[in-house]
Amino acid sequence: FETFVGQQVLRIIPTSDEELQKVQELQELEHLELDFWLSPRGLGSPVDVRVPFPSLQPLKAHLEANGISYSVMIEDVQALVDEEQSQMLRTPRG
Amino acid sequence: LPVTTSTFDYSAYHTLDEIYTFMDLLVAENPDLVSKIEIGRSTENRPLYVLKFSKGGTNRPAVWIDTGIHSREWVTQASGVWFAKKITLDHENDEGLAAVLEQMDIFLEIITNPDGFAFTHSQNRLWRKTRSKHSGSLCVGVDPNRNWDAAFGEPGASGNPCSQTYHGPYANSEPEVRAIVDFVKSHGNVKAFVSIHSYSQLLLYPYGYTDTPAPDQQELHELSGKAVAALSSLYGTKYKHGSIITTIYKASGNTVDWTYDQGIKYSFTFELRDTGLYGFLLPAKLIVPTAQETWLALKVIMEHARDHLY
Repeated sequence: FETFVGQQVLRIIPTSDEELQKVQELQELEHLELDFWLSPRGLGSPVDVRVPFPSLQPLKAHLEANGISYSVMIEDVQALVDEEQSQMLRTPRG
Repeated sequence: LPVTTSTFDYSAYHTLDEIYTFMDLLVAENPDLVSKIEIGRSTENRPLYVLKFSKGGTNRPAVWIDTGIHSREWVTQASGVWFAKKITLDHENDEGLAAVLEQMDIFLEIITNPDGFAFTHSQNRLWRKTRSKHSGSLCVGVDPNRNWDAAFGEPGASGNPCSQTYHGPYANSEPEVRAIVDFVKSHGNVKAFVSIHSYSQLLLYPYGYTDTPAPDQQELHELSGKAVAALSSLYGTKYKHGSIITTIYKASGNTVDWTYDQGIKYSFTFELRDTGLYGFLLPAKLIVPTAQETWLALKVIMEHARDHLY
């Protein structure tokens, strides 16, 4: 089973056209293997992106270098998956 | 596995087999209302089942609802299960629903992308696409919401098989999509079509591929406004509504643009909860509230379609 250890989901809210453009360009950076849960759609609208562990520091550095603020929406994706799995196992199945 | 749909746990996530078992139980318990139709097979040869809720008649006007076309959006399949049970519970007691079923049939496809759904349980919880393979690429799957014959392959979808929005090699290349296309065309009397996704709390109508307003834009906007008002009335969940292209972004080859261009006026796509901290890992305790509030909006759309048959 593919694990999501060390992966995070970042939330970026572009506040200028320049920031929006930069965030849109992230979608083209295939080597980062970013998974856009909410794609860029406009100023003030959140962009949620799941980031594989090896891409985490490069992406954060890229955002910070461009002055784009972000927050960590999901600190540990695997922890949520584990919690979901344990909930399913706890569910009585007859 | 539960022996009746009354003991089924609607506030938990379930596997493909469990949901298929649920469907069989529901059909067995409600033989005069519910039947199960196989409309095709997936890439990996899984059956594509649709539940038909009907009080008789032949080829009556119909409402189509699908959930789970993006496999990782688990709250949608779980909501589909809840909707199915809700219809059987309310079909006589709920005046609005009873009136809909007096004139119309309801078709509900709960697991629209079974290969992807099975993959989310066995390999990758966050898998979104189908599981079709493409020559010349190591990447697997097509976005089944970019694979329809509505401005297929134009801007608003990706030509890269590794992208989450890969449109596929040609329109209807995915058997999961083709099966619905064939069903809708052969039925010929679908009047409302609602395709359900998550997450970002939106109710959207055509178009996604062009910013030219749909000819019925005003009616669709008013109807979607009423639907989200009904939804919000239960728990105060905030929804936006509007056309796909003006509310989110350009999306070519998407489901409801195709259905609208086929003449299904009441074509909508939902984005269910949540915008919060969980994304596609919505806690199971939120399944039932999500389904409950969504059902109120679905009823508004169904009742409007019934009152405005065309």
